[in-house]
Amino acid sequence: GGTMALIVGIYSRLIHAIKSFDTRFVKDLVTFRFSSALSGVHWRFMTVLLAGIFSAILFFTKIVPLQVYMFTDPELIYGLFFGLIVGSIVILLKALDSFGWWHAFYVLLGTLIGFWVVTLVPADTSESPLFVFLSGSIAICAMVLPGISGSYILLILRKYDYILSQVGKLGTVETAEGLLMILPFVLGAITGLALFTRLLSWLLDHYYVQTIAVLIGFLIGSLYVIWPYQDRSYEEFITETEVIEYTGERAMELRENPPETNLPTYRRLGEVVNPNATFDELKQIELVTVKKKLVKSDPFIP
Amino acid sequence: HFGHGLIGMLIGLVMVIGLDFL
Repeated sequence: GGTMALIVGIYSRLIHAIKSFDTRFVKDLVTFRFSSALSGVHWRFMTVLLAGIFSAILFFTKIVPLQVYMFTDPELIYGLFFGLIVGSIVILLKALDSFGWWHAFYVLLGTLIGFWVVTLVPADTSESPLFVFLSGSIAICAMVLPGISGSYILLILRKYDYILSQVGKLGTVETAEGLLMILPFVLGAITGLALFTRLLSWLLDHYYVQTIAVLIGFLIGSLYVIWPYQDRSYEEFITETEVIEYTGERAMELRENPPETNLPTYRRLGEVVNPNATFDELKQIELVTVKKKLVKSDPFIP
Repeated sequence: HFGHGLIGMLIGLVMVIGLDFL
């Protein structure tokens, strides 16, 4: 989320740019006054940023699939981010002019809050639209804060699998139901982003050094979970279930070559749908798509 | 995989120092 923006020094610009997409912009847009709509927002900055994000997503999922390496070589990937963040902390602290003890206080405050957030334990929560709305607004706040990831907050609130399964419904016969369930989440995210960027931009305008010091603290607090050497435990979410023939080609193939389970997503055989069928040929079996997500990690010194 | 973590951390540090230098 906000980590990279803080590291490369565009954090303040990012927050102000997000904030510039306000109700006036929406009003101009729906009344087709496009030039007026564009004049009030930081569209050049956002277009370049979004183009960068989009090409990075393509590059790091299709060409260098980071999401796979995070599961197969976690030490290398987490090490890379650990080094990146340690270096950035030093550079960012040096950039704060006239570092004094009161800066150290804000950095410590941020570190404590950051550490507290990244070591929270998942809690069971309600699936009412109101709570889903709230989850969306909290997760988006985490997304714009450095050191804390939005998807991690969803895990803590036990809404990650819920949102994922609703997104999985899109494009199937349950599209309408999925959309209806996601709607409170999206509305929450928009509301959260609008309110939180206003708070952050006010803080950056009035207490710039203190705010940046707390944000650097968040980065320091997050080092605990970024440390490359950890005992990691994962939770598996079934995102898709398909019923196939028990003796069919795909089922046989999976029995002969069991799937690699240290991948972020893989397909494996589930339960037999009709175990009482007379012949194996009549039986049907579930083919499930499993998504793995890191839920707990305990750092150790190698 | 002690070495992997070390190599990763070094690459990360070099990247950020390089960026700052530029």
